[in-house]
Amino acid sequence: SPTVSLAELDHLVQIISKSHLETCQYLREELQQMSRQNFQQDEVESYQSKPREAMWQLCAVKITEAIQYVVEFAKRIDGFMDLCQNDQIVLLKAGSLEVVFVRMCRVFDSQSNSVYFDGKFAGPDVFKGLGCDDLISSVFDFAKSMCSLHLTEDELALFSAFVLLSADRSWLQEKLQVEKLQQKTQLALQHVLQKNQREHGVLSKLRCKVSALRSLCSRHTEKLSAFRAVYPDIVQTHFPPLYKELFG
Amino acid sequence: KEKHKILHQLLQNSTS
Repeated sequence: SPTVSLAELDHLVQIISKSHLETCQYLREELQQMSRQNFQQDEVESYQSKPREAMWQLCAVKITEAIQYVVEFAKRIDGFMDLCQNDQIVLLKAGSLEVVFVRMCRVFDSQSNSVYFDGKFAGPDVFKGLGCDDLISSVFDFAKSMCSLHLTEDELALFSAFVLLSADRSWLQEKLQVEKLQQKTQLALQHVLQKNQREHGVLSKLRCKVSALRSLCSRHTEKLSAFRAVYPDIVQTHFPPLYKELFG
Repeated sequence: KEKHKILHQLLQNSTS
């Protein structure tokens, strides 16, 4: 494990938190101002009555928007742009959606079990038209359990960076380099958790989240393949090119 | 590279 001074850790925390805040899509102040308005029943029904392919396309667009912010986040993480291009792509292909799921807890309301989507707060029933009820309910459960950890923005930023810099992704060319970055990020996360006087259990709870994220993402890939098998042309012509690059 | 054209582009755009 690398030797890192406390000053270096503090610096890393600062850089990663700043990167997170600059690229988090919605600022805290914006989130507070956002009316916590849930979709009305008629609005929910109008989402539910959309054709399956239209709902998939809408969600692909929203996911892609969120992912573009994650790419910007990655670029600002110390050391990420020093990795070879192959590894930058590998890490983003595997980790960008995971970070979107992590960030989802910022726009999730546990009390009403709803997430900010398309202008208002949406419960799982809004996504019924996708035909992936089990995946949607797992995503909501994940967001709820992330929320229950009450992470600060600093902690969330470092955990997102830790997820993105996973050194065990397949096809990495300079695995050791990524490993070093991830270890440093983990030390910075531990440092912040300690400084914030969080209980010891938080880190192990976050480790469990890593495997939950992998499962969510592989299930997303499975659902996309099933959808593509039925609607190949819709994916080909109507889905955002970046989404196709990442998940195609 | 062709396969990840947009990702490459996004990575190369300046972060300013």
